[in-house]
Amino acid sequence: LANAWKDTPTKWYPLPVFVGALVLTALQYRRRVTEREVHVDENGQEVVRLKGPWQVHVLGALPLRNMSRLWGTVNSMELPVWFRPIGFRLYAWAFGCNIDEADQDDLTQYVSLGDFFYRKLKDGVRPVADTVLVSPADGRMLHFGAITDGRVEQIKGSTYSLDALLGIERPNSPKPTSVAFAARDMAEVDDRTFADINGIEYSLRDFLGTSTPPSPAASGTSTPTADAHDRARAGGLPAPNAKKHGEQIDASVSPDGPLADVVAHEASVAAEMGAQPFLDRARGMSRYAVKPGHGLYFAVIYLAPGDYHRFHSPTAWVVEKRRHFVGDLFSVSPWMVKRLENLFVLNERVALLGRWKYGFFGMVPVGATNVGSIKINFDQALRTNVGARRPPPTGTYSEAVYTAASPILRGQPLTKAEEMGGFCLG
Amino acid sequence: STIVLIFEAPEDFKFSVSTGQKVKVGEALGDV
Repeated sequence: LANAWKDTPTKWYPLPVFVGALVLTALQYRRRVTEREVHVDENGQEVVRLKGPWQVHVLGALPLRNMSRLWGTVNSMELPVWFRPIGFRLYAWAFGCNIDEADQDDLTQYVSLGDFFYRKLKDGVRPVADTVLVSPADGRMLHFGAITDGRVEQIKGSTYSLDALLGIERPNSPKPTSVAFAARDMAEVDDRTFADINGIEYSLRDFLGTSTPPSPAASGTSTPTADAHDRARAGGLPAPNAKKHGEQIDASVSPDGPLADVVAHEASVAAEMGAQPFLDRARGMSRYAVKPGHGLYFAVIYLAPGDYHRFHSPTAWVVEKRRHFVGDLFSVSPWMVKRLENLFVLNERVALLGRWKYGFFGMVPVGATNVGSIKINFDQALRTNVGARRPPPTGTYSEAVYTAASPILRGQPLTKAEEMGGFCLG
Repeated sequence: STIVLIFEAPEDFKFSVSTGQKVKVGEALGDV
């Protein structure tokens, strides 16, 4: 045997062509079968299951949610004052935090690691670019691109369903009653008049200062008409869209009080957004009705443990609803993203859905094992990473609608780079 | 933690970042 192993010469010769063709056919057939293998429930919704190498299944067997909450509890413990500067500097050194940017120069003011982790930044350390879309967080661009056929690319060759990520129903599936976006809404919004805070009606177009029909090219600055100004002043409203992109509307013409502030804030967002989204709000909510000449895009930003963990509004937009998906809490590190299919659909997340000047806009903060808690500043009712005996099945969500947050925009208006919330330890 | 943005935009929308690039709050991601 030893001689045969040593002395037998290696002789290469080509396989017959039909063997190669057979192998290629088999590979092609296998790939097609795998692509078609989508599990759906009785309503036709895709059922997302844990898929990946053995490491993923080992992690999936761990009580990640309980571990995350324990991690949060440990990190919310008050640290001795003498230890705080040492401990936080050590953490900053290990994870690359820039302590000089934190709004508290005195590190003893942070009572726990969780408190330090959720630190604010000094004013002005993050200049805002003059583009329609800016980064909502400090982090690393994991992936971005166009969405084709309702699938978002997680990594090269691996996609997940947009429907599953956002909870958008298929056209033929029964819709929950809370989802009220239909063609009917578009017609209603088109020429609607609104009662303002003093009961005086005014038209949405006048408020936004647009001509009829509104110009699709309106981008943050439109010309107010004299009539609109007068009516706005008569009703105690700020002059419609009177300032340039990014500036605050002069609130001196509006009445005193918190409601006046809300209206001024709405007007500011409206000025940045332009008038178009109000007329297209229903169309913008579904991938099945993207406007001609438009496409759907995605961007994924990963926040490392040392990064600033609050997030800001990436554009001027109106959040109409949030969907809280209770799920697993896998790590979302690039290592895991490469291995676990449907990671962003499996994990706990908060889908904020709304509209911006070009139509639909959605922002989805996704939790992870170490940062399972997601806070939204304007949604005090939201509770994430909460212990439960039996978590709901993957894909189910609880929904809140922000219609009452503003009388005019029918949602929560946000200006570009406005702080929205953040991720907390555990 | 991760943030996923999904949005509708005109077809001439262009991202101004590259994969793996570090970004900060307020930094340009893309424009029309």
